[in-house]
Amino acid sequence: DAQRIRGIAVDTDVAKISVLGIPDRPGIAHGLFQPLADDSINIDVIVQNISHDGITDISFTVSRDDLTKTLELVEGASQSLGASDVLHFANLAKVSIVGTGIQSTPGVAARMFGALAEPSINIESITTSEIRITCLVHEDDAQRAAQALHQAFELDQPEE
Amino acid sequence: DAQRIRGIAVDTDVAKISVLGIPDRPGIAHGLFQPLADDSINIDVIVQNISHDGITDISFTVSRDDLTKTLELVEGASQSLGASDVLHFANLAKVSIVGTGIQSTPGVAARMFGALAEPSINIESITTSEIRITCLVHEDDAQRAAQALHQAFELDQPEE
Ligand SMILES: C[C@@H](O)[C@H](N)C(=O)O
Ligand SMILES: C[C@@H](O)[C@H](N)C(=O)O
Repeated sequence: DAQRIRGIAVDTDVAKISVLGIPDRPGIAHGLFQPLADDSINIDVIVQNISHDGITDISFTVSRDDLTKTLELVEGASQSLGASDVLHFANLAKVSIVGTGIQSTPGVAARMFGALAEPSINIESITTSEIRITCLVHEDDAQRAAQALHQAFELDQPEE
Repeated sequence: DAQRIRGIAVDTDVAKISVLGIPDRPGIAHGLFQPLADDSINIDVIVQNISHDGITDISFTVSRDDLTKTLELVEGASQSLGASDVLHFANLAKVSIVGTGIQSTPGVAARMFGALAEPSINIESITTSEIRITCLVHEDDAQRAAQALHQAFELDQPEE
């Protein structure tokens, strides 16, 4: 792919739920997300990283309107799955670079992270696909992050 | 978007590096990935979840050919960034569902995780975008995972 970043997307309608200390064995992710599917809750970003001593955390985002309902469902599921805690955050925003060839071009991720590092914006979480790198940042940093990314990728108008 | 899963992608040329116990403050992700960009290393999946007591882990994948070179660069960067450890895994595979409307349709993620749970395939990590959900699984599970996902999403031919 020719590498081209088409735009920067910012979404502040983000509520993050982190289910902590969940056992890392088959069926656990399904047990957590099936009750949300049964209740027609739209899940946006999902992040799970490496486990330690057989337990890991799963974080995911929903729209802020869905936070209360989602927490009720997750509290129940988390207990039966043996999670140690459930945290939620309604002060985050999603900033993404969107384009082609992101994964096949060295330096794209570093350029994004560098653009956020320069104005001291902290990256709360990272997920990627071949067309998109998404970071969660504090909502107060969202606009500064968007400006920094527009500059770093030499884009004109803010996309959203 | 109308929700339609177009295909299942499987990639076994995956080496995962996990940098553990890295400080959660601005500039750290940049410090980790810039040396890799300077050496033209292609980064595929990047995952960072919530931090605990100010530290978190960052995992990412490269092609297996790049593992040795990447580890040399990461070891140096990790020490100067204050990470506690660097682990690597060359026995994983990436399985993804690819389509449209993934984030706007409840139940897609749960269906994927359910398809992997049924044959007891463990999910090592999860990242998402609006067109793709990617899980890392043990490479020995890759084909079974692909078959289970084709069935769960009623797709005919394996895509890759
Ligand atoms: C933690 C969770 O992802 C678990 N490994 C599973 O397969 O469901
Ligand atoms: C951990 C790392 O992502 C850090 N929060 C940063 O902003 O660089």
